[in-house]
Amino acid sequence: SLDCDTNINLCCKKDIYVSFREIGWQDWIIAPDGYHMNYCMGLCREHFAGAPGIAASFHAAVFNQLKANGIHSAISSCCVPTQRRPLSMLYFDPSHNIIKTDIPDMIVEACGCT
Amino acid sequence: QTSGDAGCPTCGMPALEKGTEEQLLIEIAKLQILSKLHLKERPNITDPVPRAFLNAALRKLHAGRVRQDGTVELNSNLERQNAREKDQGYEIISFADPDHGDAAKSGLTFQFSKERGMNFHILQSTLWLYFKSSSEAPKERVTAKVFLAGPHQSNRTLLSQKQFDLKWGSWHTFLITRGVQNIFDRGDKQVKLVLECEGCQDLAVLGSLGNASHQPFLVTQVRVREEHSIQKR
Repeated sequence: SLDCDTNINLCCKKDIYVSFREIGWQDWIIAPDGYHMNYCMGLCREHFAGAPGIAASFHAAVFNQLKANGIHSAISSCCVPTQRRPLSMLYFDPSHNIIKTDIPDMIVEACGCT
Repeated sequence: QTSGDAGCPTCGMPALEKGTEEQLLIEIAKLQILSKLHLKERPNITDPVPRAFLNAALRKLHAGRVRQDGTVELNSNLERQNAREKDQGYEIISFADPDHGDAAKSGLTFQFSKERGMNFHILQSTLWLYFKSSSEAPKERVTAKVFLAGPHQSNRTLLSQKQFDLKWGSWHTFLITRGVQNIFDRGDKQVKLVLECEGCQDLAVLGSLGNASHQPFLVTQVRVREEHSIQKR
């Protein structure tokens, strides 16, 4: 998975950090201070979308071979999250209890082409 | 789309300005977090739990969890077990409400928030109490009992009991999973407990309400399932 920078317009992972202090939520979220939400952006060109490590799945790699051979060529490929991990949170609920939970699929770790 | 290289060709929407895009993403992230935590809005914390309560509770929990037989399971084992489960799990640390607690009668009240339409499945609920010997004797054999309070004194239900040597101050745990599940099944938002200690010279040794680092607390591990999805299943 590529990390986005100014020179890349292909499918890549863009870093974005959500600070709970900056959005004014530090009074009820005990930990963490924020999290790397991240998102996927960029183009999935034909030759690129089927490349190992970039294709979102084996199905995507096979499908791109079909497209390269002129079959289903009208269908385009999109840049999407391929690996995600949960966010562990410790926070106060409205009754002032302390709650620990893991919210699944909150942090994008890698992107690929469908 | 105009340059042929910008934006997603299948989205049919123009790319947003950089600042606007990030602001929109953060707003969506906020809504998503509230939704995943089953909250309609951010909690309004006017009187937070003192840090001393929180630190003491987290320090005790960090050492491990309590099995049905009273022994302690390491957190890493429990986390591996939770990882195999598909539903989202929560661990709630609730401190005895000092406004409702009656230290003289060793009564403890815990408040819970429960949204309508949510079904709590209690995996384990453990009451943590700090006992301290009030005498100079090296140790005393005592029996501590935890009851679920009923509308009348005679209606209370025994949830857990434990025999131990009361030496100097130490923490003890009581598994009360069944009682807490019954309370949630009834839709109540309060857990009212009564403590009794046979052999303790003075009931005031129980609970230590008002003592910041020895505040009684209840640790409840739950899985939340929405009722309509259960009916559908």
